Amino acid sequence: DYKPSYPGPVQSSMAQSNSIYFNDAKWSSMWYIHCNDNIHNCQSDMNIVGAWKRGYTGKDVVVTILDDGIERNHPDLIQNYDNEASYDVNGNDMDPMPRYDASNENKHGTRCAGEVAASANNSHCTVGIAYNAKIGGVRMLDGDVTDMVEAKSLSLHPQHIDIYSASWGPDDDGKTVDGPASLARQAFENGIRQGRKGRGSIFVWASGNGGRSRDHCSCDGYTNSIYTISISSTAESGRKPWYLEECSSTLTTTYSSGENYDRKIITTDLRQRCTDSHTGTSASAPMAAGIIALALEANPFLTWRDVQHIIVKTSRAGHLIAPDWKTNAAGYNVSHLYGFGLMDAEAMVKEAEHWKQVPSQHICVENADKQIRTIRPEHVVRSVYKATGCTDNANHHVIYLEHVVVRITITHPRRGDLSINLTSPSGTKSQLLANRLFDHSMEGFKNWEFMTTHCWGEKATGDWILEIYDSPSQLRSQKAPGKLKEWSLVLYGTSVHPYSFRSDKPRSLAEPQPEDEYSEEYGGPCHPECGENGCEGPGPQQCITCLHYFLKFKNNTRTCVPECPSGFFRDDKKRCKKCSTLCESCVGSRSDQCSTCRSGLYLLEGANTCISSCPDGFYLDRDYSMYRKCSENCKKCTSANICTECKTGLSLQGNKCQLSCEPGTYYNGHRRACEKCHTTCATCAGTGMEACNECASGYYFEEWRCVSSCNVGYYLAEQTTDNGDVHKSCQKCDPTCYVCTGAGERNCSTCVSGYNLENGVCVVSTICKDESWAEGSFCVLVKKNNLCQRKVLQQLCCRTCSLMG
Amino acid sequence: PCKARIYTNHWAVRIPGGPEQAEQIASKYGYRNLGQIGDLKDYYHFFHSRTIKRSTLSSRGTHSFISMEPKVEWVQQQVVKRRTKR
Repeated sequence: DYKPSYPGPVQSSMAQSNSIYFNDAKWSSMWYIHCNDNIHNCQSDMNIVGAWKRGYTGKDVVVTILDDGIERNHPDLIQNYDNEASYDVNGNDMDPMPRYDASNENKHGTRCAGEVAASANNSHCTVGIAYNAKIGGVRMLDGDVTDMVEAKSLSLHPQHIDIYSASWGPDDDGKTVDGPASLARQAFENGIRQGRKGRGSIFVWASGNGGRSRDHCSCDGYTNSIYTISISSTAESGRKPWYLEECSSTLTTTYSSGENYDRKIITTDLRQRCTDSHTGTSASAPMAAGIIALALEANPFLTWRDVQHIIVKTSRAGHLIAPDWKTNAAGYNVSHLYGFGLMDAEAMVKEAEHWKQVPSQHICVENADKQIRTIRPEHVVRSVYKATGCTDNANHHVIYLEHVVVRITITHPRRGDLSINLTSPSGTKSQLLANRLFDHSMEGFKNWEFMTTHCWGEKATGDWILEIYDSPSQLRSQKAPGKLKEWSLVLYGTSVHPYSFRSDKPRSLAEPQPEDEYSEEYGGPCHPECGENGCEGPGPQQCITCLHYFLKFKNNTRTCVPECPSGFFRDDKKRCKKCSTLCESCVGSRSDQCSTCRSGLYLLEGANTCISSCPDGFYLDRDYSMYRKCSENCKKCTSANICTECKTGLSLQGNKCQLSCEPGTYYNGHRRACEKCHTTCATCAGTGMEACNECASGYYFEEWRCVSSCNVGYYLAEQTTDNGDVHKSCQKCDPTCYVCTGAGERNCSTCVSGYNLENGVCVVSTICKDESWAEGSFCVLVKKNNLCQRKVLQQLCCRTCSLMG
Repeated sequence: PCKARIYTNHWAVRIPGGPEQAEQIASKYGYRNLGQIGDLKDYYHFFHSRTIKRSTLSSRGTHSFISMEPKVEWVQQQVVKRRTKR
């Protein structure tokens, strides 16, 4: 989908305009080299074009492919082919041409070679990542591969060859444990010590295609070696390809094939052809070799360790998808799938340009722990070793880590049931071994070296925790449980901070840095927030280590801060890590770890999440800017004790919700159950006939109880409600009546004693004797307050009380 | 696949005395000296034509007395390794 700008006259390969265009047939299909986000949804951030634009194309760098030969007369290879970097170990002659047969078996080496250094702009096939590098091939897989064959290949002309790329290894069948034998190990060490005029050969290795057979690249001694740069793959989407193996020794990743719908890698093929069928980690290793060639052109003085340091510093997690990304204590993101992430060619050449060689490597072999421990099924054996980093030996003292190796001897009835973790003093956990379903071997591990890169840049001293898990995948004889016989730590690294001699640049160059005025060795004062290891300049972003916390930016630079800013939280490794976007402050990076919320959002009590609208069962507590839970059983409320709607099965009693009981029963708060009402009640609020809310049929309310018939002094009254229902209840008679048939004093049917009934009205029946002194306003009051029935008052106010009305 | 070791008729030997001495020792025990192994100093590739090319048994015979030769520091009969392309 890359639309090359129409050439008119053929453009120079390095077009002055922004895009680069080559006339090679497959140039437009090479998404992993030239496209980037803003061109038709293309995804590649190995920034190879960025390195080319800086003028680095692999000139004067020599790469050789250890494989089944190289078709040196392929039109895309012939120009860069280097005879001095080639040999036929299988045939014991100088010509590495592959053996041709109908199966086309021996195409692998030629395909790898094209990825590295196929010529550019020659109208043929493809363009190599280091298209001006010299490329050779060693034919060594097409015959009996012995320790000597490997040694001869790995130690071919180490003063002439810079980079050896190998896309092969022990079987990826998920049950093999194998690695370089003594001669091949000699060859590695010889290359590292003497190669490239003492700067060390660069060995690049494909991490393995055993994903489907559940293989683990820690069982491959080539990728486990500290001398090889183990390369894994990712698909264009950033997803894990089906073939990928996991392990802690992988250093970095480049693109390769993925699912059938993912775009492919283009390269040269046997019989002068072109192919997009080169797949797996085989395609990734040469790609990495090509990128390293660009960095070596930028700085030919890089040592083998400088190259690994630059890779660690510039590789990025980017869009690579892995469940186990973690940030180690030195601030590097790392995963068992992709190592430190996708290689970034431009960042590498920029780092390389000004790179100061890292201090010499120290090797600290900590004492072996020879205490034998039994490994029982479903149990974990935990062994803690307090490492000193060989402080007592100046030539072996390691403070800052690079590789960490665990040498281990285990006997076990079924090796595939074992998994092993190693946790560094800073808390970084490396999985040294995962269960391997198909590994039934009873051989265990004999002084096997597991390696992790995940502690790179961390401090060496402190407690290292080794954990061995035995998870039986099938029934096993209990007779001979596994035994951890011995294990020891080998710490590789430096006794001084690897970048403390750095002159000018902060930790990462992912972004173009303004030429800062500290191009000389910085000897000035450090920022107060810098730790004890000094700094590369006066700013807080130029500290080597931080006194309090450090904040890491997207471009991998970091700055030292006294406290983490709002929107960040501090973790146990002195890092300021981002809160979830909705949090103002938090205790972790998940959205349910907020402690306060951004404005307009409120913390949901109990969930520690920030939301904008109040959910059912909660109310807004403005004092604390949070949504708090309503009281129990309440569905909606306006405050802690004002419920406005109850949950189903409950009914609102005042502001509270209570169990809604069947008619004829009521909710007993003590017994927390519904209990029967009094027989006279249809519904009630409690026990007894005084608690009726409604009367049973045939009963009527009289005051606050239900009666079957009205008592003396009450009459049965009927009320019609708005919707036409007739309600009957016993109403009080008029005070002048003893018994009545209706309201008022005209419906009396019986009078109190001393009164006579005249036409439904009760009048005083007594003859008044002489005029009393009280007649007048006093008696009027007596009568108004219905006190004429009182005997004394009746006599005192005889005349007034006997008057009608 | 067969997991047995497959021995070849090639040997790696370490002779610190230099190429001439290696040449002498090779002919003394009936080997052909195919020269130094890559860039590994003092390591030589010996080939014994009268030994079975591929065998599950490491070879016996007078040529194996080379390991007793005082000037020979180290001897390794080459074994075929299973290696797969990735």
